[in-house]
Amino acid sequence: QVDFALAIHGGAGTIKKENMTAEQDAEYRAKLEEALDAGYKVLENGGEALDAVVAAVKVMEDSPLFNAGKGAVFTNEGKNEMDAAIMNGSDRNAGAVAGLTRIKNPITAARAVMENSPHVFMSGAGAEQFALTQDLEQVDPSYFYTDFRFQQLEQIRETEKTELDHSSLLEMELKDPFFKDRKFG
Amino acid sequence: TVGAVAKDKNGNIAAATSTGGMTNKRFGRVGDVPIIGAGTYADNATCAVSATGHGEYFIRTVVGHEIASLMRYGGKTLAEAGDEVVMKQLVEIGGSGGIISIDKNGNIAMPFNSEGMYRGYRKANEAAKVMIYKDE
Repeated sequence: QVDFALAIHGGAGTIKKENMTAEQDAEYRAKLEEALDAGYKVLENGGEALDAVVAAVKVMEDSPLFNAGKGAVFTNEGKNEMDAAIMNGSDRNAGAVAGLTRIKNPITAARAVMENSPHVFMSGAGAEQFALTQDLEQVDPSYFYTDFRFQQLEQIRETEKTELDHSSLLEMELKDPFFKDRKFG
Repeated sequence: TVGAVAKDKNGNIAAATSTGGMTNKRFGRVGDVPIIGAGTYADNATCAVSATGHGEYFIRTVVGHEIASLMRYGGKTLAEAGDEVVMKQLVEIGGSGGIISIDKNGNIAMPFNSEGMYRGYRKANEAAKVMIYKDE
């Protein structure tokens, strides 16, 4: 039996070695390791699993490399709307939020729902209203903007304006792994 | 989508997930929210799970709870249950993505059916392991 441990993910998809530069590869690995270290430190010092998962997730939310927090993708309206959830295995208490736009680390809002409300899931304006009463770090919505993600939205918007043939669709998918997911937007 | 699962020294486990959803989402669609039971789940008796991928498929498969149920009622190990759900059930309905998971003994499983998944783990007194591609 392992005394303590943690695992993390930073997203899945059409991620191929040939599409990554050595610099990008190294950048992702370094940030993943930083997130692991943040969670590991909590556990090593006798901290709770709940605190460890929040510490690890916050590192990734603060990085523009991942689709969460800073670097989140854009909605059709050109906004960043973020969602988060957390669950504690010891009592199966849980909290989730959807559609936040101003809380720097959405995972802390999910935890606040779990610990400071009688509810499990809040969404949209109400979730934000609740989060703003929880002494969580707030930011201007522009904090979440990244040029890369905005260009992704622009690309998809552009394709919706024109009728595409099969080859151009394929071309878009090869250029941008997220394009493949357009129907889910 | 980012996420973490952990087991602490007291034997408690937890899961957390955070996401921006999908580019170009509209109509108040919440298909990528890490719904409790689907994208995020934790129960000390079985496992903690955080998921990433096409959220609506993960909701339809109730991924986190399904893995826990296969362990609880089917006697499967964490790895067996994760493979059953991610590599079979999700694939059958066209869902792409993966999960990270941990059980009460600190076993870790990270199955995914996509080309790659940014992922990593670290166990007590061991070095961190970070992986991106399928063949790692």
